[in-house]
Amino acid sequence: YALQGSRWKVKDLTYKISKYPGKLKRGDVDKEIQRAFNVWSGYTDLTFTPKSGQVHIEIRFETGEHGDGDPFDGPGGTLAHAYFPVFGGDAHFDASESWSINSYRGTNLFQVAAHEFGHSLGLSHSDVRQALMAPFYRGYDPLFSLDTDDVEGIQALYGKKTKKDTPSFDDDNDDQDGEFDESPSNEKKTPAPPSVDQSLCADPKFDTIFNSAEGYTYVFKGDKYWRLTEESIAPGYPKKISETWPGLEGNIDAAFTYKNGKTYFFKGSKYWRYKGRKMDGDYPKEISEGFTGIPDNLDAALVWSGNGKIYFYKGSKFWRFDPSQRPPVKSTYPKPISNWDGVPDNLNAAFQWTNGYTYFYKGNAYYRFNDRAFAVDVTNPPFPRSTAYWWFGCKSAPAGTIGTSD
Amino acid sequence: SAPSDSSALIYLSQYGYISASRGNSSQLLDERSYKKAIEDFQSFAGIDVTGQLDPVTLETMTLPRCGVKDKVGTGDNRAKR
Repeated sequence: YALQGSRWKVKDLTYKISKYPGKLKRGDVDKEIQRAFNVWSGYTDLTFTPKSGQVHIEIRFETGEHGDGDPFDGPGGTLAHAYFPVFGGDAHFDASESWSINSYRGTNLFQVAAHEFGHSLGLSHSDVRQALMAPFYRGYDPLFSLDTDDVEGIQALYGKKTKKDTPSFDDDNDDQDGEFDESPSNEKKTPAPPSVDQSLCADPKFDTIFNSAEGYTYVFKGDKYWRLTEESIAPGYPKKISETWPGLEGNIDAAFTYKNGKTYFFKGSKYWRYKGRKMDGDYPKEISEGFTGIPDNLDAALVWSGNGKIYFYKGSKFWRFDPSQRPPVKSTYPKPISNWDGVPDNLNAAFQWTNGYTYFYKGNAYYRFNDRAFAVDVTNPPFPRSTAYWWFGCKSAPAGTIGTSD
Repeated sequence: SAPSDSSALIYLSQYGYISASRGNSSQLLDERSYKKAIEDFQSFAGIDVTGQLDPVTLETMTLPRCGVKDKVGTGDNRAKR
């Protein structure tokens, strides 16, 4: 990263949009601009508040010459520019561009705005290609997140985040087992019942499994979910999915949490994005829109530790999705799941656990995949093993190798 | 100069690889400085550093981008006290 040499003395900054683009709704632009500021407030104690009258950062959509001696050049070329703090921090966007929101068409407003606000805060262009502060527009990235380079840059100027966002996942009151408060606001929670739920022992097949950004492991089945502990199920479960992730449906096909800390849920032709337990925008959206090249009605999805890319599984095939590439799915996909040595077709779920291993689930059984050997681990007892015994703590289930329910 | 040379010169000037005064008077820019500016751009853009306006360099110059200079605060244009 590169610092221009100036920064704001205060951390509570104000902004206003003085001139809007022609083709987008004002409310949508307001949301995207706030989201773009949030990119930076997520890693620092900076706050950005919309305000009228005198503000720190003024935002305008302009065409051609617009009074600062640095005229815009029409569609393409220069998309926007912004001034460093010492020059006022204002951000100007070329109104001739086809600004878009959550779409591969046009130029993504959120990403460009987040970049420009980096300048407004004192960051120059970075020569790290994957950094947000790299000068070139890289196309719409549905899984956008700041690069380490950007985070180090902004924290060099304003320090690390010490305050938690409000209201967010992290700010909920902790309950007995350290999890967030899932009860309605202002209601006192009842203590979790001490007994461990046995319903997964009777039928251990489930829909999806994933880790939350906070490091908890959740199993979804129908309209219910369970939190797993190191050895079994946490007390007090199951709970209703819709009560904890408002707006999310049951019978989810697949889910994963990406490196941006957001969790993606897939069902049929749709997907949802959540930040903690809060829906992160207007969802559901079409998989074909946000994950071009990935089929509907998925079996499983995971972020693979081998390369950090997202893998989707369906039937006997898998797809690799790399949001930084265009297209994100190479033409050589789908490929056969048999490439994953020892992993069966028609999976129910898959994820990488906190121990670094990747696990695949089918029926009542699971397989542990060794990411270095690129094969299912050879162990005693060998895989597949009983999900009920090894994951849900059901002592009545077999501990050795089992067949799948299929 | 070929058209690509003159537009490249404008580009390099616009984004801070050549100081503005030089960019306005291309005939006064010596070949070594011009090559150095191209190399700086290539290095910054993460493409092969050839010092030549090769096709990849020219194509990179057509990519949509931010209008803020890549090179700022280098002190190149500051008078020596």
